[in-house]
Amino acid sequence: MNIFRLSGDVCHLVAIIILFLKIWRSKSCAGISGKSQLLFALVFTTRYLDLFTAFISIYNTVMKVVFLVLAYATVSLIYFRFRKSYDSESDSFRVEFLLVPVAGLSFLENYSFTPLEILWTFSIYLESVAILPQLFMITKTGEAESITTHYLFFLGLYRTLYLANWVWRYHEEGFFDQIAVVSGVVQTIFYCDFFYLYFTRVLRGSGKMTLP
Amino acid sequence: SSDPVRHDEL
Repeated sequence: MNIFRLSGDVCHLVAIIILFLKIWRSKSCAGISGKSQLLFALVFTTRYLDLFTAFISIYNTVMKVVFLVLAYATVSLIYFRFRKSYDSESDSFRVEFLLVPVAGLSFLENYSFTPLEILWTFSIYLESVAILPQLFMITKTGEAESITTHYLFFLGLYRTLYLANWVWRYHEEGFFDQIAVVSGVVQTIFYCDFFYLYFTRVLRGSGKMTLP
Repeated sequence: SSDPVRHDEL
C-alpha cells in the first residue's frame, strides 16, 4: 500500500458516496446515467468474485463489499425508488456498443483463459469505458449539476492516482500489470476533457457546468 | 505470480 493507491481508493469511495447521497437527499436522479451505474455494478460484480477465492486483507475485503453494496444501492435508487425522476430519454447511449467489444476483447487478451480471469479482464476493460453513457448524457443535455461534476471529478481522480500507484509499484516492486495499466490510461484520457471543464467552469463559480 | 498483487487492487 502506498499513498497514491490509498488516496485513489479514498477518492473512489468519496465519489460513490457523493453520488449516492446526492440522489438520496434530493430524492432525484435527474442528470444521472442509470446505464453508467449499471455498468459499474457489473464491473464490481465481475471483478470481486475473488472475494470467494482469495483473502488478501480486512481492508481489501471490506472495501470490495462496500463498493458492491453501494453500487447496487445506487442502481436501485435510480431504477426503483426514484425511477420517476430518471431521465431515460437523455440516457440513450447504446451500451451494447461497449459490452460486445469489451466482452470480445476480454476473451482475446487476458492472462489466462479461465472463467475468473476472463471476468476480471472484462471488468478492467469495462471500467475504462463505463462512464461514457454519463458523459454522453451531459453532452446531450448540455449541462450538469455541480454535485454531479464533483462526483465525476473524484471518480476520474481515482484512476489517475492509480496510474501514479502503478509507476510507484513498478519502481519499488517491479510489478507491472499491462492490462490494468493500458486500460487505466484509456480510462483517464476519457476524463481529460471533463477535468478541463471542471477546473475552468465549475471551480471558478457558476453553480452548473454548462457546455459551450 | 502477480495474482495476489492484482487481487489486492480494487
